[in-house]
Amino acid sequence: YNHFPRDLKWKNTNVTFRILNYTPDLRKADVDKAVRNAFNVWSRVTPLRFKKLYEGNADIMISFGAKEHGDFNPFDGPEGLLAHAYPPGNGIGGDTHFDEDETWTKDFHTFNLFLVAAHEFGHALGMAHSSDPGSLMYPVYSYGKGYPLSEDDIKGIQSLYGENPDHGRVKPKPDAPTKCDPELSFDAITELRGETIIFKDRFYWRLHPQMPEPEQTLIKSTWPELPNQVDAAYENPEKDIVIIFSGIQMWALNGYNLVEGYPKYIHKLGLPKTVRKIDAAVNIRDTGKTLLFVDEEYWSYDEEKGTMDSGYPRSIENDFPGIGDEVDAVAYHYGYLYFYHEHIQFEYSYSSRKVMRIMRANSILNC
Amino acid sequence: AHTLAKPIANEEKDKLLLAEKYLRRYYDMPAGLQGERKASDLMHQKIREMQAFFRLEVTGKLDDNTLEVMEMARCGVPDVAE
Repeated sequence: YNHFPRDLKWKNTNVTFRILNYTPDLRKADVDKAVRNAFNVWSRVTPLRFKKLYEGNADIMISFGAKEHGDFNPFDGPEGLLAHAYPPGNGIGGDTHFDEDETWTKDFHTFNLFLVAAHEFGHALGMAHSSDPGSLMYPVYSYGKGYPLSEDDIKGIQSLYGENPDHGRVKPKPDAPTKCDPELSFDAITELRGETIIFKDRFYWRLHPQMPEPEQTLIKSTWPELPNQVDAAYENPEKDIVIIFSGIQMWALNGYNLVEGYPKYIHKLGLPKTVRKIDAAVNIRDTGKTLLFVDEEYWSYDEEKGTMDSGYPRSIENDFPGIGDEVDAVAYHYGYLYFYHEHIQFEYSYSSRKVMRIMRANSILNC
Repeated sequence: AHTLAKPIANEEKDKLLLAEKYLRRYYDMPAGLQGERKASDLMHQKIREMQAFFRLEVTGKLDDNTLEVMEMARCGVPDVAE
């Protein structure tokens, strides 16, 4: 986390705010609720208390405006710059402005007013930007459900104002996974148009042969419609789509766009209703089959016919000797299957049907 | 050849303008003329600052990943404390 120079903060923990005008994108009550909830995010973890005024000067004056809106710090039209706020202080200090050229929403469609307001009020209380992609004070917008403050955010605001005397411990948003943690395991892995995408918690790493360093991003920053947790994923290169599994649902992505008609239920593939989650999935380009791993068994799905092959499920341990009986993620490259389970990676030769190498899972992340 | 050259030049120019605007607003890059050479050094230095902040590969060059982040919707408060 970062603070503003000289750790600017409100001297009094009773801070007042006033909403000067409203966006036509939402009902007035929805704006009031988003603002109140955004302040609650910070009051839950500090002694700060926020009182709403309806006239006169408040510490934090909140308004919606477009382009040049009176502070010589113009907005830029739709997208791009969404809002800004001033650090604690007299006059314009603490004031928070939202760009009326944006579309303000109360769901995952861009841009969720509650989330942007919670971020901006962080500035109005003395927080600067954080470089942790999982923190609320990260400069780039991303949608997520649940309590938006990460451990990083909470540490930052409490070092300015202390803890909340009336409130027990708040469960922060989990921090971003670190790629070289020796115990790191993966949720899912897939190819995507020549890149490798590795899913872990709410994040994914993107690997590209020309990129020396894997790039970590929030799943929802790229695909807002996807859930925060991915169980399995695979690319069907023939159809240029990636299928994402989470629980009993599946999504189809064409690059960065969601394919019409999704999400669907995984049972549409022909899996029995008893299956509630797919652990790993991989398309074998040479055979056109997609293997779906569930607990200690796996199914084979014929992409061309669009049906499950008969004679399945079969035992993982029997058909892929040496990799154990469960799989977290799996990828296929040039005749080798790469099975990931916990922090281990098995390189398995599809033709000679045996394990060729055993490595740490995160060796794929240059660790 | 002449028409082909123009769109590429325009595209490059657009990227440069976007980056200049971004670095002025969020990384305190001074506006105005600083002389060709100094302006270019300054720009590379500010690009490196921004790449370091966003944990991108620090090259000082306006590569695709850097431009992609510059085009993302974000907060208007600078990333460097003023």
